[in-house]
Amino acid sequence: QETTEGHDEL
Amino acid sequence: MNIFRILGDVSHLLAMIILLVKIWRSKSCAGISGKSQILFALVFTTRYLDLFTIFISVYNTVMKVIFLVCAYITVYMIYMKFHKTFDREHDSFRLEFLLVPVTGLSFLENHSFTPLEILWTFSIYLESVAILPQLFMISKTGEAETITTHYLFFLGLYRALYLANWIWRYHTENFYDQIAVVSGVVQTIFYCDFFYLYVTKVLKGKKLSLP
Repeated sequence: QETTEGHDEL
Repeated sequence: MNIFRILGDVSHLLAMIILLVKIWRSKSCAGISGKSQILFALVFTTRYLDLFTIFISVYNTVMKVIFLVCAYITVYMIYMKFHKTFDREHDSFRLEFLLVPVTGLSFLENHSFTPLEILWTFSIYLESVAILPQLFMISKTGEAETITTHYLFFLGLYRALYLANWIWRYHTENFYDQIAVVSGVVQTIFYCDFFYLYVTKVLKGKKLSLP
């Protein structure tokens, strides 16, 4: 799945 | 958080510190592209606006702040403190050739059409090409100081480790972010030629110079 809620990577 | 991700972040941080130490110790930013550094400052600024909207972890917040501070100090060193040593003549890459397509693409291909998300996408696309003015400068002058090549090596290593991180996350968490992955692959490809020169020349104690 793709995430669109916030990006946890730098 | 996996080992590839941690090592990737560490090499990213290390790259920025190497660059700052090089400039500070030699009191010179000769051979460094100010344009690439401005682009990296722009990358972090547009990507880390979520510092104000979402809390992910202490690690995440601290690293974002450190990256932002390092990027702005570097730009300050090049354009203010040691501007007399800045090789403006050879830093002649036309930024609009990067900024215009990257801006257009971030409006066309993003996760959602909201200001923050478009800026995040812009930063991801821009990061993948931000090193080009630096590589262009090296190809123009035909050489690079050894410490500059260490900087570039760790910067490229960071992206390569992130690729491993994404493969890991895809298999363990079923997570993938297509925009980040495609841009990350493009970004890593730009470093391949440099990696080759780094291994065959710099690691054998020779200076990086192009024929």
